[in-house]
Amino acid sequence: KDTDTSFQINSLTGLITEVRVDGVSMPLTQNFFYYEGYVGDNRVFSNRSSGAYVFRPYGPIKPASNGVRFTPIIGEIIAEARQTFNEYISQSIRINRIENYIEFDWVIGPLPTNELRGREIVTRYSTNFQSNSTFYTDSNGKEMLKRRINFRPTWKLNVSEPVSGNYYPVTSKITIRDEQQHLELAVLNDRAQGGSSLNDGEIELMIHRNCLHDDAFGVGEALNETAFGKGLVIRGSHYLTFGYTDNRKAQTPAFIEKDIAQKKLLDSWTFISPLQTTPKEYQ
Amino acid sequence: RIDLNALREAMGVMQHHDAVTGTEKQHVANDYARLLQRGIEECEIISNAALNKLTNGTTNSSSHNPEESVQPFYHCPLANISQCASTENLDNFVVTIYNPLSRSIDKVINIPVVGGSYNVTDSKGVAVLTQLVPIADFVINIPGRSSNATYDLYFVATAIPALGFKSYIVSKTKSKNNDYNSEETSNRISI
Repeated sequence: KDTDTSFQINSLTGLITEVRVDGVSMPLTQNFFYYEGYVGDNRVFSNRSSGAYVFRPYGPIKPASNGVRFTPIIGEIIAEARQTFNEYISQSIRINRIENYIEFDWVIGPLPTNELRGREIVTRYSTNFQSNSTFYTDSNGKEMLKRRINFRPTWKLNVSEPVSGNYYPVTSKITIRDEQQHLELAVLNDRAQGGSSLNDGEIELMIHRNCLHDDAFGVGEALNETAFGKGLVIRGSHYLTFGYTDNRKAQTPAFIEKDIAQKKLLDSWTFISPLQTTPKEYQ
Repeated sequence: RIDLNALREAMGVMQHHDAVTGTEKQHVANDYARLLQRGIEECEIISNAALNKLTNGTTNSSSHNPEESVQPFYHCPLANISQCASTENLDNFVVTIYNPLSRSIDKVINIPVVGGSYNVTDSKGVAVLTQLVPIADFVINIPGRSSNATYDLYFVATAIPALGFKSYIVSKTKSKNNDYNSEETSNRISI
């Protein structure tokens, strides 16, 4: 109501197809995928298992599901689409009447453990951006650092791990830009994650993983956390926003991103007190 | 200051690189959770004292009037899975929102409740817009969740002052007697 922010879902696929933030629209899709973790005897580097310390995918990325069931809920304060991708991946895509972002609130787990290889779950946001193999991450938690696929600024890189060799820490934000359209897309995460932009116009973030074999780097146990006797279930959010980087709008993406970051990292505290008198007396 | 020490020490322990990246062993992860929980519980003592001073309008201990009522301020550490013992079991309660930023903000507040109909009024007694949304099945079924809450109650807290607070009174009602009474969002379609 107060902000011109919305999204569209394709009723056949159940996936998001377009987003609108502060009156600016663009096509965007989002889906969940997984990598299988490499399993080896750890004797030489090429046989190193994917584990707590290292991410070594085995084979190509795979979609987490073939179809998505979804339920829209539309109200005066929030509107959301609840999506169920499979038995261990669900999500609510949510907007509210006062904020300039779209929230992706995911619930992942328990991941399957009945296979040889662990699963490493990622989410991908795909746009038509021409991002020239370049993206930005706040890996040191202080400033946005420029990243280029298959490139290091101080030496000639021979990439032997095309996926994990391009993954970087994302402390609270990852962005891509389209210099021709003067657009910037940002995903703010509520916890540190690994992320990349392996293809132009895409942002990929890893949000959950289990590795059924130790990587022999020191932890001495498989990464297969449990809670209440089952594999760990995690819940968290990504906040997606975008806008024009030139001055055609009053609020630039940097302004909106800083506003969201402040509100999320220094979130307000909510306390509950029993009402011991009548509401009138309390007032 | 003593009440802050447990969390201070826990945060000191958690500068270790295994705590930062999550590469600690499982039993160490469990111990980190124990340390953090204990630290946060001790900080509740000081946040309760501070909020009582703020809400009673006193700013230092010398001006504290012993006859002023001491009000408990509970927080809901499991609100992220729509579970809160206080809001689920009370028909009438006060929601106090403290804003730690140095500027005024608006915020969408989300509280797990058992369902029905609710009135939310601000400090002047003016009813605010609310929305009741059924909690998603995939949240209700999270292992370890133990809650009677089946709905999330949403309302917008407006103009929470910088480094200040705002309180709202939530009351469960039997009848829907005004436009701002919350009721379940009706246009819910499964596709």
